[in-house]
Amino acid sequence: TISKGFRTVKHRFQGKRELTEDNITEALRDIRISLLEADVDFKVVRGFIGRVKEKALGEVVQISAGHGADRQEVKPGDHFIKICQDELEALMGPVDTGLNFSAGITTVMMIGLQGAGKTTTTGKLAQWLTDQGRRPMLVAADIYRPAAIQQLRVLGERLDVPVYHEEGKQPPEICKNALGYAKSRGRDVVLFDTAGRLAIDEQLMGELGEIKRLTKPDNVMLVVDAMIGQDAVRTAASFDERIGIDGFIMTKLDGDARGGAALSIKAVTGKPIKFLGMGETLDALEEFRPEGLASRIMG
Amino acid sequence: FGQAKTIDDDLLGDLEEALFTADIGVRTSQKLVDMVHDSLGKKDMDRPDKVWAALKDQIRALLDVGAPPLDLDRAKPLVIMVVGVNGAGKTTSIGKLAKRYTEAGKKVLLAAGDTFRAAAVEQLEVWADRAGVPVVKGSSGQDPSSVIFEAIERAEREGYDVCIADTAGRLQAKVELMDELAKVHRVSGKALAGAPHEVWLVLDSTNGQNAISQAKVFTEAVAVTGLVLTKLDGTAKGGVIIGISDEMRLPVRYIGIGEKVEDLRAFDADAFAEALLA
Ligand SMILES: Nc1nc2c(ncn2[C@@H]2O[C@H](COP(=O)(O)OP(=O)(O)OP(=O)(O)O)[C@@H](O)[C@H]2O)c(=O)[nH]1
Ligand SMILES: Nc1nc2c(ncn2[C@@H]2O[C@H](COP(=O)(O)OP(=O)(O)OP(=O)(O)O)[C@@H](O)[C@H]2O)c(=O)[nH]1
Ligand SMILES: [Mg+2]
Ligand SMILES: [Mg+2]
Repeated sequence: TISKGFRTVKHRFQGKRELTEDNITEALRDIRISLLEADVDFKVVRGFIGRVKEKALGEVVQISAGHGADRQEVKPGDHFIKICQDELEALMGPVDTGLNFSAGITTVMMIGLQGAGKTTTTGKLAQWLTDQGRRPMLVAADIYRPAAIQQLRVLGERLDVPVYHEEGKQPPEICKNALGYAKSRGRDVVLFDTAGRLAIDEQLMGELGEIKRLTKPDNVMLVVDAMIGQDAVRTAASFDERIGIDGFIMTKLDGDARGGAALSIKAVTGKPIKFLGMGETLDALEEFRPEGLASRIMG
Repeated sequence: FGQAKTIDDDLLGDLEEALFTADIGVRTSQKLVDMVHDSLGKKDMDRPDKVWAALKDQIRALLDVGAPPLDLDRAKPLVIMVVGVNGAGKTTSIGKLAKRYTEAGKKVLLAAGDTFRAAAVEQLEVWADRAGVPVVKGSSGQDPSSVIFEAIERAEREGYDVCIADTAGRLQAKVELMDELAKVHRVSGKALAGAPHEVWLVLDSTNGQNAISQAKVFTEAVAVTGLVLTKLDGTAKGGVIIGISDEMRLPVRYIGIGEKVEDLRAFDADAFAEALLA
């Protein structure tokens, strides 16, 4: 399926017999605008446009020098779009979804900015795991947000999954003690729901570092809102540098946000997109597939 | 010679980068650059300090939408409906406003209009407690319109000055949820003629271009009268509100600069423009 952005490009090349530097430049101008309006990172767009231009111009030289004569059979618009699509797929990276499961208890640490969807997604992952025949346990490690513990407890009740919390304890200790509790109850996956925080908050980033040090999680998941703009790369890079993320989950894709940040975060951190949040209910979680997201970003 | 007719390419590139990375968007960035261009004398075009100063002025100009100052006394009770997408910071902002208005001597009542999300009412109750104000709540899953209707009636009956209604987060692309919001708006008017007197859209400053669609679609549904821009204590600049101010003439009433009850400020366009270009 071809997206609107690509259709505009195809239109540009209609009736043209070949790729030229001029029509490539024009098409790239449209694509650049489309990607920026889709919230793809400014520098990632610059890199993408540069690489596509180089490849496309390389083709022009090839064809005009009489090489690849059989390539003239392909319409220039389709050929140019193929270059863009290949480059987009390269940016999205190989598909690497799902969680790292360990032999004993598998641990998952959910981190991210305020309001990204961590608590809800923690519940969704618990449902996903239960459907796979596993025995998850949720850990309420957000001691700051009003009624955060209660929120996770309500989700746990809906899923018939235990929720661990200790009044008056700090998050690192709560998470560490949760592991012993999970073992004693025969739970095999433990998910830590942490408080939303800014990557520039030294104290709270230190707290995450401490949770990680004490629990050595098998999966550190950065939860990111699909509506996020140019701050995506700054934030993801900081979380990755400070804590180290294994993958990220993009939420609220059931709206009309283009989700360009998915491309940027993957391009800059190299970490894979694992899951997509597609609604407020606990069944609204999908494993990432590149095709859908690529065409949404291209517009 | 020495008289630049246009802004130097390198400087233009720097301007563009600053504008785009602040989430100002393609259309508005272009408009700002054109405005800077038109406002500068020929000899100033190649002076970076003049160009950046002109940019700050034009940003200020676009943010000045000519809205009347907020008048909390123009109705009693003044009903404020708070709306926005999921996780933007509505409930937290309401808690901060409740405290602020109480400290200004107003009698404030809150309406727990999010009857959908897990522990939404409990969350608002903690904030109400911090501000020392009561909350009108319904039962889980109750029609939010009826909860807010009851709250407005009580506010009127018991002489409250301000009634702030929390609503559930919703993505503007969801037609049935926008219809629900429109119904809340209509029903408020039945509880008290003229209510809601203010409809504030809460925007998360980490949002990119989708904020424009939020402003447009929410305004179509419930005639938004003002904006609250949250999470400006982070690294995001919230530049998307410049285009929104320009296109829709919506005033930013407050900004959220943290998670504590005192982390709310009245919007200062000058400080905002300054921070944006920093
Ligand atoms: N439409 C939609 N809403 C979502 C999705 N994921 C989460 N939400 C909603 O987004 C809002 C915030 O979700 P939370 O789970 O509370 O976010 P959080 O990251 O835990 O927030 P903090 O703990 O405050 O940092 C809630 O209204 C959720 O219902 C999604 O995929 N789609
Ligand atoms: N750093 C920072 N965090 C904020 C600010 N405003 C709100 N938050 C946080 O953002 C998260 C979401 O806030 P809520 O008040 O639950 O947002 P909401 O719009 O009511 O969310 P839903 O009802 O689920 O749609 C919470 O963790 C808040 O503490 C702010 O100005 N700065
Ligand atoms: Mg949470
Ligand atoms: Mg809320």
